[in-house]
Amino acid sequence: MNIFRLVGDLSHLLAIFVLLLKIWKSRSCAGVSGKSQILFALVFITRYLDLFTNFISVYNSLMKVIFIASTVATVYLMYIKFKATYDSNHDTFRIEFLVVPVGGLAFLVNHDFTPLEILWTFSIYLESVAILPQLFMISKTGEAETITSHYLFALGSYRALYLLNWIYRYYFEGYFDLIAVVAGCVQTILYCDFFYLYITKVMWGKKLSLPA
Amino acid sequence: QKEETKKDEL
Repeated sequence: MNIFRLVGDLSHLLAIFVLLLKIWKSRSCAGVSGKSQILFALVFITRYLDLFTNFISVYNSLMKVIFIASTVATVYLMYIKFKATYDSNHDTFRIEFLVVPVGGLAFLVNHDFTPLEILWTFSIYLESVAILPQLFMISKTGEAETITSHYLFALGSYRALYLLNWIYRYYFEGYFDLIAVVAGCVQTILYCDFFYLYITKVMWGKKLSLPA
Repeated sequence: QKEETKKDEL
């Protein structure tokens, strides 16, 4: 474990709980893409199947449980409890256009052609594009609530920190996973546009609104 | 050979 990965995981945890609290406190999921949340739930479920078979540490297992539980809870709040506030008119990204190609790629490009490894690879590829429905929704509505932009900033930062973690591990541990690194670069690049808007606007107390 | 690199990352 290194500081980049630890801060990255905490940033990820923060993002998930900021969103969960936003929905729970405001009793509304306006401006939040339910499709992205479904994709994130799928990412965690397919990635953490080794939760019971491959014990790494208490921290690792605990975080896996928290990530799965909190993301499933978010999907539940969005599609069941506060369904009336779900903005389905703006959450129209066709996620099958993500899941199918990512599924195919996971079969073709992976480290080991075994079910667990292919599902892990699928999860890594899917996570890199899972935020697209949310970014698409913001581009359609033209703006995002400040709390939602904090969520996105924390979420985008987590994988950027993981890139630093992989640089650190490459030089100090000789650890390198090309699939995770490439997908992590794609994932972080997708946030660049948002990071620019966040830093130039939200940091100065303005609302995040995309240039119309 | 396939070294068993445990997946220790989240």
